[in-house]
Amino acid sequence: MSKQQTLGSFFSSA
Amino acid sequence: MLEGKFDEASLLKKVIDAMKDSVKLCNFNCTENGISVQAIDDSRVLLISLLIEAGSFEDYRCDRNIVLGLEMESLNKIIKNGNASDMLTLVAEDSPDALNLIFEDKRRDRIAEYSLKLMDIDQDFLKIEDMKFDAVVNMPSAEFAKICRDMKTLSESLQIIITKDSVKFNSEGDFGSGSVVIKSFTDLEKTEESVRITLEKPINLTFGAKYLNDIIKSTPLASQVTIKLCDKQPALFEYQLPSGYLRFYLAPKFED
Repeated sequence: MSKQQTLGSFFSSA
Repeated sequence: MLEGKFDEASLLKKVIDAMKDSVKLCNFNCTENGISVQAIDDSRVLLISLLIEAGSFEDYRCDRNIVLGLEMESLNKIIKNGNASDMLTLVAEDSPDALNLIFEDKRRDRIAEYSLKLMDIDQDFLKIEDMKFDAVVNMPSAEFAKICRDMKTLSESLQIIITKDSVKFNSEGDFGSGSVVIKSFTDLEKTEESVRITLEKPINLTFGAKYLNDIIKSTPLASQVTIKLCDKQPALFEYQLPSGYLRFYLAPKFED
């Protein structure tokens, strides 16, 4: 089952 | 002081219309180069990056950097009061409490002026490095919008599969499934109808249909959309403005 990823897993907070 | 005059209110109307259902509060950062926004939706799946360069305005000046914290629904209410063909001027002082919006009818002497209260918005900012993409698709934005709408009737997920010279949009639902395949195509007379696929590696990615159907609210902004994809990375959907862009970064779905 595919899971919706969030952007926090790919981009870091500035 | 900020003073930005659009020849037509339609550009900002379309931009706000494209953003307002995804993000509620936005900081509009005004500099001498133009106005930019980065905003993330509540579920942190979709990021909007807007740049309206000074060149998109008829006249533009911004002496000092100003942040305008705006509630999108309120801004939209005011923006809707102006006619698309009106000239629209945005005015804000250096440390503003409000954004003034002035709509001027070009044919008649009618001037409508609104003031929108600003908010202090504490927004976190994501650093987006230069991303590398394995596939880039340029296609008519209206066609992309129709595919996203049609496929959403079947499933809450939309799979995008790219091989050599075709893009397949695939939807597997409870009651049935559907797919649309589009191929590279060059229309020399109507270049906006063309489909261009640049591929380094084949792509098979799945996205939430709900988010794609928010992104396609940008369709009136540009005749073409650019879709940039990389395996297991957020996709980039870009609509060009006369000078600037509206971009959406969308996190994919995959098995952990």
